[in-house]
Amino acid sequence: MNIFRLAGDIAHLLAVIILLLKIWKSRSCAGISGRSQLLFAIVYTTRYLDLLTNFVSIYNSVMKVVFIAASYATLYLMYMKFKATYDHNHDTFRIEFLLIPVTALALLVNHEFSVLEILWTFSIYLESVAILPQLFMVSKTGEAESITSHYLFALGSYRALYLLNWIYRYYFEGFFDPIAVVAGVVQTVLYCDFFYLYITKVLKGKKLSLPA
Amino acid sequence: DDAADKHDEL
Repeated sequence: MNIFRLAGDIAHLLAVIILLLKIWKSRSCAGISGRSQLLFAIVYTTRYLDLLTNFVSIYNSVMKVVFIAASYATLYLMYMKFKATYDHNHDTFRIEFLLIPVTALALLVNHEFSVLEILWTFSIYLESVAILPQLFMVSKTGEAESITSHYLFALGSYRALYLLNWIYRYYFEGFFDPIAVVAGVVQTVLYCDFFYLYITKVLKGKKLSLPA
Repeated sequence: DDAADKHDEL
């Protein structure tokens, strides 16, 4: 565990908490893509199946359980409790366009052709693009609430910090996992446009709105 | 080893 990895995990945890609090406090999930949240629930479920087969540390197990539980809690709030506030007219990204290629890629490019390994690879690939329905929704409505921007910034920072962690580990531990690194780069690149808007607008107190 | 690293990272 190095500082980048820890900072990444904290950013990830913060993102998940911000989202749950935003929905809970405002009693509304307006502006949030249920499709992205569904993809994240699939990501955590398929990746953290190793909770049942490998014990690493208390920290590791607790974080995995928290991410799985929070993703299902978010789905529950969006699709059940605050369903009336779910903005499904703007949440129209076709997730099969992500799920089908990601499944094919996981079957073709993996470390080992076993069920758990393919599910892990699938979750890494899916995570890299899971935010697209959310970004699509923001671009479609042309704006995002500040709290939604903070959520997106924290979530995007998490994988960017993991990239620094992998650079550190490559130099100091000789560790290199091309699947995670390439997917992590793709994931971070997808946020670049948003990061730019966040820094130039939201941090200066303005609402995140896109040019028409 | 790398297999253990995989389970360690989140």
